Amino acid sequence: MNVFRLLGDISHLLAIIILLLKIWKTRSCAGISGRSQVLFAVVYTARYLDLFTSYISAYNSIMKLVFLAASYGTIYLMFIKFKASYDHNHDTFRIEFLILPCVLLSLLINHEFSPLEILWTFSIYLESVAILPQLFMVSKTGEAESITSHYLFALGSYRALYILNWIYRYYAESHYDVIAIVAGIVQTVLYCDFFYLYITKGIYGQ
Amino acid sequence: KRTKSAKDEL
Repeated sequence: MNVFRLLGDISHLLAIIILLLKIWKTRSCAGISGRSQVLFAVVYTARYLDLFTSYISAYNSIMKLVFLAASYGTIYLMFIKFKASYDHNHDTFRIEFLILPCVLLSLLINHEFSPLEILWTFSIYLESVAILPQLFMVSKTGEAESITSHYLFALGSYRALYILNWIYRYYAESHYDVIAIVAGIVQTVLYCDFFYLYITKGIYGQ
Repeated sequence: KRTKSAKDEL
């Protein structure tokens, strides 16, 4: 563990908490893409199956459970509890165009052709594009509530911090994982436009 | 030899 990864995980946890609070407090999921949340639930489910097969640390296991519970909890709030506030009309990104290429790519480019490894690789590829429906929705509505933009800033920062973690691990531990690094860079690049807007003028209330 | 797997990460 290093400070970059710890800050990254905290940023990730913060993003998920901000989202849950936003939906719970405002009792509305307006401006939030349910499709992206579904993709995140698929990402964590496919990646954290090793929760039952390999124990790394209490921290690792607890965080995996928190991320799984929070992502399914968000889906419950969006599609069941506060279903009336879900903005179907603006959440229209075709997620099959994200899932299928990630399935194919994970079968073609992976470290090992085993079920757990393919699922992990699929989750890495899918996570890199999972935010697209949300960014697409923000661009369609032309604005985002301030709390939603803070959520996106924290979520985008988490993988950017992981890139620093990978640089650190390359030099300090002679460790690197090309698949995670390339997907992580793609994921962070997708936020660049949003980061620019967030930092220059806070995209809310545009 | 550089190790490959990043499975200890979230």
